[in-house]
Amino acid sequence: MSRIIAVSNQKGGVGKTTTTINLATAMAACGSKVLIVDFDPQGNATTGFGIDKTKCEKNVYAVITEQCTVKEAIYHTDVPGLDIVPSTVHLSGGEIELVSAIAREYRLKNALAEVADVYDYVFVDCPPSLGLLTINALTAAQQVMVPLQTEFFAMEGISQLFRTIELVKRSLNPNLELMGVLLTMYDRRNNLSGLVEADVRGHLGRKVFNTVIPRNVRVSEAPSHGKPVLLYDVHCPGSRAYMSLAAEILKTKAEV
Amino acid sequence: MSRIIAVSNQKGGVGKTTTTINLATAMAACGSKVLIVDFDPQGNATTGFGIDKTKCEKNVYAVITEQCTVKEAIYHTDVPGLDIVPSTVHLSGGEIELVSAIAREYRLKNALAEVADVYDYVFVDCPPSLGLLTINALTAAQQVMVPLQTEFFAMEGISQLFRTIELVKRSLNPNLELMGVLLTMYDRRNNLSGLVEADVRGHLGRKVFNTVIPRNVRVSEAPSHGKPVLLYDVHCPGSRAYMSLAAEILKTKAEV
Ligand SMILES: Nc1ncnc2c1ncn2[C@@H]1O[C@H](COP(=O)(O)OP(=O)(O)OP(=O)(O)O)[C@@H](O)[C@H]1O
Ligand SMILES: Nc1ncnc2c1ncn2[C@@H]1O[C@H](COP(=O)(O)OP(=O)(O)OP(=O)(O)O)[C@@H](O)[C@H]1O
Ligand SMILES: [Mg+2]
Ligand SMILES: [Mg+2]
Repeated sequence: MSRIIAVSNQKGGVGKTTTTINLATAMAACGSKVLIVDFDPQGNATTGFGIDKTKCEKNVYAVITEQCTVKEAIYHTDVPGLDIVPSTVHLSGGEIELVSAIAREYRLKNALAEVADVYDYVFVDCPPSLGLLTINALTAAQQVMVPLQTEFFAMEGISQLFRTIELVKRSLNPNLELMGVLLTMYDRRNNLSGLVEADVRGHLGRKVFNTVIPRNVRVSEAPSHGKPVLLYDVHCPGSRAYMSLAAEILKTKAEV
Repeated sequence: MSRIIAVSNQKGGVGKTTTTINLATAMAACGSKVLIVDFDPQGNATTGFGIDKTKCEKNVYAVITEQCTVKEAIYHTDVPGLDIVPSTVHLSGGEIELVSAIAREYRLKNALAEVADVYDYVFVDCPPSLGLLTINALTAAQQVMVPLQTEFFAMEGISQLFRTIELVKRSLNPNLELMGVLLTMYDRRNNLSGLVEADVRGHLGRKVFNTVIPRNVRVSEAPSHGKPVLLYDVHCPGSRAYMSLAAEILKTKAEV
């Protein structure tokens, strides 16, 4: 039975896509079978693997509008054991189209049922908003991972996101739980990072992953080569952090 | 007659709010009368001035749902000559509510007509999406400013944004034009910044502002003190860059 994880935060640029790409790669490197669903109309997760979005006739928009199944829209990446359902520009019209659709919040959940016994983990990369696409991802998921940039503005939206998670849990998906908050782009040279970390750990305690992702230029260079940072530069601080995050998640699963 | 400028890019975390706050402050410092409309449900522009969102009964959501006028929802900031219409969490429901409203794309435009002769510039800080809130801002504006982080993923969404601007220009607002692309968070130590700059200036030429905003930690610290960076540390590279951007804009206006 796949564990479906929505990677979500309505604050923009906090590392949702970067975490989806690199954590999924690290989990696949540890032997898990992993699927990424690129649920952002920008399609950054798709491009991050060097896939040409204009050639993806079968894509996540076609899946949620029931023009094809998830299995038909799966593409292999260069990482063994890691597949992706790509996003294309059509998805940006998808949100408004879904507003008046039947069972609009369950489109993704119903589509993913078909691959429940194929993958160990499914990561859904969400857009920076709390609209119907994110609601679909939260309804399909068992857990939510919240990347949080260690900057002032990033803290602000967290309570709004938690309220939305509660709302979805109450009326659409009772199984939904917070997997954890992941601190990203941590910069040791910048006091603000330390202050934000202390504040977040103070408020959320064990709900914050031990692993912290450092700001590391190799991480932001990797997508321009169409590769996850683990393939681009496996020894850099960014790669090591995502590997230790994968180990932290796999260890917790073992304990459950 | 106010010049209304939408600050927009659906890519998250590229510096839309930071540019709105600090450019508006710099323009006010040069003697212009300026209004900021915080049109992002996260309300970062509101908090960036130390305003308590929970106390703003009159806000931009009330304005676009016609519960009050813009004039009633104006708050003064600590910067002389700079006012703001704050955003609150109610705005996140606003987008879905607008879908079936009459003249849904013109709500902001109609509301701002009331203050057309009060302000020289109105800056609308947009959320990271191309939904109805951004469409409202593009319909109300004469110009669009596009902050672009000098990173790989940030380049990807530009053509989608330009397509949306064309669409709005054709069917909702024939006066709309691109004011310019502003390169932000430029980091001299990172090759990627230089590559992105060369690429963007190569493609867009004069449509890219000469002024480039450097990555500067003082800029990201300022909002935690509830101040624009020009009030927090007027001599830092971030403040100087936003002042030179204001001068570049005021000079262009003089030439028109
Ligand atoms: N650890 C890191 N070190 C350095 N740069 C990073 C790191 N993580 C992400 N970045 C860069 O920061 C930018 C924002 O990251 P990313 O696009 O993953 O965020 P996002 O939350 O998915 O954004 P959006 O809200 O637009 O979907 C990207 O240019 C990315 O390359
Ligand atoms: N020139 C800069 N130097 C350093 N940090 C910056 C700079 N500009 C913005 N930042 C920081 O980067 C983060 C993203 O900036 P900001 O919130 O303004 O982007 P945005 O495009 O408005 O994001 P969103 O898409 O969520 O609305 C913030 O934490 C901000 O403080
Ligand atoms: Mg993303
Ligand atoms: Mg913003």
